[in-house]
Amino acid sequence: DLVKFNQLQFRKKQLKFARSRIHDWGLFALEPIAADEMVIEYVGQMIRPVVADLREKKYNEMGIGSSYLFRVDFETIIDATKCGNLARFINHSCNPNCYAKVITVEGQKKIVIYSKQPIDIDEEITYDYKFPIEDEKIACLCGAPQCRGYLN
Amino acid sequence: SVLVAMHDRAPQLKVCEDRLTVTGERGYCMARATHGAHYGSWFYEIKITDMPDGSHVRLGWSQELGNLQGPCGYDKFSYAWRSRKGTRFHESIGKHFTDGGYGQGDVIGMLIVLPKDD
Amino acid sequence: WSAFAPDFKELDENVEYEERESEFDVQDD
Repeated sequence: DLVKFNQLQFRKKQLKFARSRIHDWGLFALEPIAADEMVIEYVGQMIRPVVADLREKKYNEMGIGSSYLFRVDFETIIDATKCGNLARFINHSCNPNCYAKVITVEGQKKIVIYSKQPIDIDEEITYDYKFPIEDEKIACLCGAPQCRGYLN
Repeated sequence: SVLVAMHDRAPQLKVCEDRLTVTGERGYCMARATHGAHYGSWFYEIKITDMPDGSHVRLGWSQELGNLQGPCGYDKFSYAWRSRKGTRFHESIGKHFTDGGYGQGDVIGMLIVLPKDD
Repeated sequence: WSAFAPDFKELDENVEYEERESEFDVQDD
């Protein structure tokens, strides 16, 4: 993982932020990406779950919603709401072309988005958010034939 | 003898060999003792042996359901007195309690008076 | 894209959040 992760650092994929058919804005490939390549790391602030719970309440009150909180493990959550990188703009799809994986690099856990299949130029980058099931539903707009209808 | 509990505490806290000294590094969390008070009047003392710059503590009483990943006084199951400014907390609401806080070298006494239920 | 989050801070890698002493307090007189 370390070697591959370093490749990611040097081989940052060319991506662009543009209008998305799925939801407002999204992330698109600016170069062809082969299957099983590291596309981008999901970067943000590392916080404890108890702090994430407080922020989730606060963000919901502010109308931001909590969709930039990404659980790494039982100790750490990555919060990309106020600071992070382009990865926070990747939309969800029920039939995604990427997937998220937690890897450990030099003792640090990182969330990395990998491609599942070859991705063409201008294709939108998507992954399954795998949100926990909740009562208050968020409609899914991915438009995939096997869309589950909700993000959560 | 009353000690700091080995399991009834946030795992990220460091408890010394004597199990009477607790140290936390990152963000508030809680350790409870091995014994609880169920009714009647109980009192315990804590000596603050070390308070590095920028460190703080909240001491008090917590029921077993108090969230260990938050400070004492975080939810409705615990009550705390803070070293900074001497504020008292319950359900994360701070209220004035003493003029000025406490710190290294102080001995803090905690009394609880619980009615004997029938 | 930062136009969509004016007070947004761009990061190259994860940063550890330093909790404040009053992180959990609802109000603190």
